[in-house]
Amino acid sequence: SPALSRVKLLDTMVDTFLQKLVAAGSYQRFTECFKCFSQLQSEMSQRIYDKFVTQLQTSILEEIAEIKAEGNLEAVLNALDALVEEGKDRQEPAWRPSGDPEKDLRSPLLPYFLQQRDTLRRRVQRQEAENRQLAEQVLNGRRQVEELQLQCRARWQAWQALHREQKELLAVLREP
Amino acid sequence: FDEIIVDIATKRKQYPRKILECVIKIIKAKRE
Amino acid sequence: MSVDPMTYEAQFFGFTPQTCMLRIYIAFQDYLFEVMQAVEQVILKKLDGIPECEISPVQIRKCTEKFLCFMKGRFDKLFGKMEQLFLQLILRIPPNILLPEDKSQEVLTYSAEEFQLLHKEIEQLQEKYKTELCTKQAFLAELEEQKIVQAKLKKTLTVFDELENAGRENGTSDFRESLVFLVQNSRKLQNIRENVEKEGKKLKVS
Repeated sequence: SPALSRVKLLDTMVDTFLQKLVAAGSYQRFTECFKCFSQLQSEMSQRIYDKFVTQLQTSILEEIAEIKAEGNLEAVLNALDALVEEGKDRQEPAWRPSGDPEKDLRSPLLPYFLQQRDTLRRRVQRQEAENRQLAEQVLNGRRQVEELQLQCRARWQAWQALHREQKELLAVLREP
Repeated sequence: FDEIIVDIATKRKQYPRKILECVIKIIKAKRE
Repeated sequence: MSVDPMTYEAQFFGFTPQTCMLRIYIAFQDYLFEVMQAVEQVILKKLDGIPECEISPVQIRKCTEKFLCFMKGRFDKLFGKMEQLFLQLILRIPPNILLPEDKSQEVLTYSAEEFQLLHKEIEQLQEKYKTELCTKQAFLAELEEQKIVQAKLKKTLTVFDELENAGRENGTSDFRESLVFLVQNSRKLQNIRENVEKEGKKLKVS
């Protein structure tokens, strides 16, 4: 049943495998093959057969336990169960590596490049707005400089005129 | 063949994250 | 028949399911052989203990091989079935399942062209940002310059103001007017002097 965890499923399959293997290698089959011995020592033969079955089962189950422990298989299979549970609502086939690393790398990198682009967009916009203000200030400054230059020129010209008057006065004063 | 499969699968698992870390470092460096 | 390398499963498990099954198969098979060997050893030992036993070790070996051959056949068949089920139901990533490290593959997918365009846009934005920063530097530099120039011009105007203030403090509200006034007065004085000189001459002559 789908509700069965993978670990449980694994144990069930191994048990079934063992049951069937032992069922196939029945005592009857065993005595058929070891006919001479089982006729001679039937009781012993039964004990040896039972030991054979027990030992085989123990060895195989110990092997499975060892493989589970070695690969941390239980935790891994439980994690897979969780993944399957999580994704059970989606029916369509999920993405799989295409074999083209460059192509497969695009998606993991994309969010970061999109974020970089958005950050840059924001910064450019912010800088453009700041520069518009600065441009305004520069234009105002230029106007002020021009204004001051005009004022200075006007004052300078006034003094120039004054200077001419002064010269004229000197000329007048100096006249014989 | 098996080793190649495991090698590729391991790279597919690990490399995107490693490459991502490098890309993020590059983006941050560029930003700074 | 194309082999399914099950790379996606290998990505999750860290080993290929087929290797895992091979590992289990070999281990199980070894145990089967070992247990069979133990059975044969025990039987031979038992037979040793029976006086005038007619059963030879070769006969027992034949029995062992017969039983093992049968068991091996069933073992392989059963294991094949179990392997199939393992690979289908346990060691397989269902087709609709995506591994956590690949989550981003579902969120956003860009074609190579779109990705290229995105890169291009980023580069353009970087250039534009640099340009804007340079523009900002240029503006700030000019504003700095303007400050200096304006200070100088204001200083010049201050000098003019101080000159006029100096004049004002000495009674000449407007330099120019006062100079014009001076020039006019000087001319008048000169005219008067000339007249005086003329009169003086006349008097001498008379």
